[in-house]
Amino acid sequence: KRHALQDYQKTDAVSLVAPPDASYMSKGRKMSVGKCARRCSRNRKLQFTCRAFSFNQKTAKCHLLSYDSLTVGVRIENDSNFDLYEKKDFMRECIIGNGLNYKGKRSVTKSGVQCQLWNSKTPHEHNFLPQRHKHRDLRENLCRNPDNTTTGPWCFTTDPKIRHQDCSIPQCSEVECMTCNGESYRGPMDHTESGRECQRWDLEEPHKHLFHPKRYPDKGLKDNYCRNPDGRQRPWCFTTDPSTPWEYCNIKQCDSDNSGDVDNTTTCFRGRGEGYRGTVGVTPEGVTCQRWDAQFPHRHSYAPQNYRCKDLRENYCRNPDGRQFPWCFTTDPNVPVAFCTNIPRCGVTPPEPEECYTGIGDTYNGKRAKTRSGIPCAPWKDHRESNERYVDLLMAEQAGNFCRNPDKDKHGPWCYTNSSSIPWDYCALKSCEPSHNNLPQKDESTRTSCFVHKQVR
Amino acid sequence: IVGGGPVRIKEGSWMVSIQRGSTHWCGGSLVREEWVLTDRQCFSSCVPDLSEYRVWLGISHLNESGENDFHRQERRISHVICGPEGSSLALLRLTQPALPRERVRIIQLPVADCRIQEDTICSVYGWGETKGTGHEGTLKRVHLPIVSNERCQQLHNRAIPINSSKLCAGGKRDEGVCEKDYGGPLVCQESNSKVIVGVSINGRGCARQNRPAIFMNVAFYTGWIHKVFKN
Repeated sequence: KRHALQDYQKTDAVSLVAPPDASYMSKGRKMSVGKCARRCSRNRKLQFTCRAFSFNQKTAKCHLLSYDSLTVGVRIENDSNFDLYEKKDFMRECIIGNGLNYKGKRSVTKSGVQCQLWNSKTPHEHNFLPQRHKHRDLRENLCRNPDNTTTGPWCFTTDPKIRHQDCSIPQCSEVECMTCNGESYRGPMDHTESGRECQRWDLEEPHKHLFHPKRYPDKGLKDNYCRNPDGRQRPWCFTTDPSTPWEYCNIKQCDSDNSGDVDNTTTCFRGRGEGYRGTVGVTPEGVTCQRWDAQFPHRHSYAPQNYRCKDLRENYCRNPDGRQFPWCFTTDPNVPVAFCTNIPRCGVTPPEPEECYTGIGDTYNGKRAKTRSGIPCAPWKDHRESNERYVDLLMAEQAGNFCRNPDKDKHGPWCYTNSSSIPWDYCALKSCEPSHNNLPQKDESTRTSCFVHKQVR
Repeated sequence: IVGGGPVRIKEGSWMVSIQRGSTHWCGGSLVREEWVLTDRQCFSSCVPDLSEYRVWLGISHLNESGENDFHRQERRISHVICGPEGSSLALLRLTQPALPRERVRIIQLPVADCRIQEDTICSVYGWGETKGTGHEGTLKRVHLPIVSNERCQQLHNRAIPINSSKLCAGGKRDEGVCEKDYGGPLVCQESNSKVIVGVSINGRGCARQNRPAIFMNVAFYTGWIHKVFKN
């Protein structure tokens, strides 16, 4: 039931141009891409070894090729009509496990000695002759593992003093290391941590799914390689085992674990806000975000220790999984997740300039309408009942929901919010005087007693 | 508390032990049946994971058992309201109000912007570090004289700005507040009336001679506290 396309790596919109003498291309026949792959894999009734095929998307015509893009003299050309499928075995220069199926081009041992031809018996006599081990592809002097040895592909060497040596072909899991949670990993690992083969992202079998390459063009969903398109802990893939939908892949972690390509910002966010590292911890509706290290009221898998480079500190809005905007779990049991669209997008809305107030800010007339923790201010008129006298005063000057100081609070302008946990708070404004706590103290003569003595009978 | 001695039963009935996990973490003062005043630095942020904190009231010894434990009231915290910028204060709202009893009482807040005269003898309370001065785990108290802000600034070599939002006490001897006392009160008395004039804060040194302890001046923040109660 294994789909024949699993054995191929696809390159969109290219075709191969080969010299006419050493190459063969079959005449185009109309069929499905799957059938085309099966024909190339079976190699029946062909006068050549099929190494790749070219598929015309428009006419659905299949051309089998005796060469691939690594064949000497072959050129790759852009051609929007054709997709090229090449056998992965011939293309990849890394191994899974002990590399029993390795069919790559390396022909030098780990110490740099040239390999001896497999069909030659000098300088070392041996029994691994190509005709005896046909299925092991003992061509030329290429590194192979015909005896299933644990140390991987090897060869007899051309140095009479060294009979054979392994070729030190890297494990596919170590060819490319991953940073953070591997969202930018584009390496060649295509097996899961339990050794299952990955399902191609562009196939619907054995597992139907929504992660199609065309739907997520920037997620690197190529062939059947392990990827992390949705912010899981590590790269993963659907498996070719019908009873195991998906599994994580084991991929080497880079020594330095910075995300590199993410541009960190604090006052606004870029793109989808993966690099947002600011301290907004409330939703646009004023609901406080749940701490990332808490499992209440919402249980989740975004434990900060599993997403170290995502900076899941406190309850700050973050985008650890590539959603549209920074987001958070909320402290409202009925609202699991909310997008923090209250954070401005960089460049679109210029970050609010640093504003300050003089004195205690009772004359502040600016447009700031957010508390120091980023909660939007509520309209003053909604709180008329609680503080009728000064709200009326503010209504006269049409204060809207701007930060004001109608009760002459010495700690500065403030506002009401619609948040039940923080009904009011001071605003994100600074005093223009560096030490605004140095307010004049009352003179000794007018010193007020700290005590209120209750008069009792 | 370094120096001083254990508190008599019923005194210090406004004292609360803020427990983190199952150990004493910070001091605090019951200022209303459902409000505790403490040091903001006892919490990782203004939105901490509150499930790990508890407030104990009505205790004199942290490991009380039997009859004495009967007086203990345990409450969870529903909200941490951080004080104004630079205040280092926090008001904790309890999930249920404390029940006033012989050993659980609120302490009066000072009149807004009042001042305590220099050399007035006031007291600090806590279950924190004793530095070998005895009575570990028991609520202790030590008397400290109020030091003027100007004098305090001099004694601290002007390294810390002591403005009107702070006040100082102690420094005569190696005694005063220490680790895990922070958040607890500086209490002054006039006649029978006791008032919380200061809140001890973390990071200002521990009971050193010629280095008066620095407290947040509660009177400077009385307006904020009442506004939180009201709203």
